[in-house]
Amino acid sequence: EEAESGHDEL
Amino acid sequence: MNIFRFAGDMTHLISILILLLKIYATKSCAGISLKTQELYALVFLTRYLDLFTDYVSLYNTVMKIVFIASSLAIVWCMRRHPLVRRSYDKDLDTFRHQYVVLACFVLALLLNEKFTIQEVFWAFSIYLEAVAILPQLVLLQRSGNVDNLTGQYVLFLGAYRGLYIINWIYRYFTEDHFTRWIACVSGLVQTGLYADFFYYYYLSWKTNTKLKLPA
Repeated sequence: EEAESGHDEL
Repeated sequence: MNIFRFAGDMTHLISILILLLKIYATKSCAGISLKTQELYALVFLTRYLDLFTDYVSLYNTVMKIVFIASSLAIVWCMRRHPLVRRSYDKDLDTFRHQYVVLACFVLALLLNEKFTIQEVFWAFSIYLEAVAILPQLVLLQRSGNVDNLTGQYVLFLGAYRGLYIINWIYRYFTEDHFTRWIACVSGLVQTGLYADFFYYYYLSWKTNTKLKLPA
């Protein structure tokens, strides 16, 4: 579920 | 996504909605720092620049929109709502938050995961969120007014911080590549400042309850 930018946390 | 992070996001959202509803219901924002609320709105706006570029999940996108909308709604209420804005403690909410914004931006230029616009603003939002409570802490120390800062608001804010720290510990042990030092270190600083805010909240709440008792 990783975003490209690697930030999956809010 | 683990239960700790989900619960942390929910308690964070609830704390914002409690504050928004309290302001809207009482048509008063006495004791609330507009500067802290503006810093929170700035945190969400700079952290979710990837809202339209990176799709992580429906949950992620919906929550980002809700966080941005609710934090802007609080700022709008405190600035524009004819009744609410009258109760704003303008002369007490004097923390010079522009210096904090500048310091966080310089730090983000130096300490980030990748020197790109998105990453620098992401790091900026992480550092800013850690210190965003300062104007509210100063206002609380000066005014001692906890009318709008309900106990539930403080409770959910504390739960959000606690659950996120547990989430990081959980991810550290369950995921091999979990290295988010920027978020973790900044989050610990933030939790420390929240503990200070909670301490002053308790003192003000105790004093107020004493004051409210029939003399």
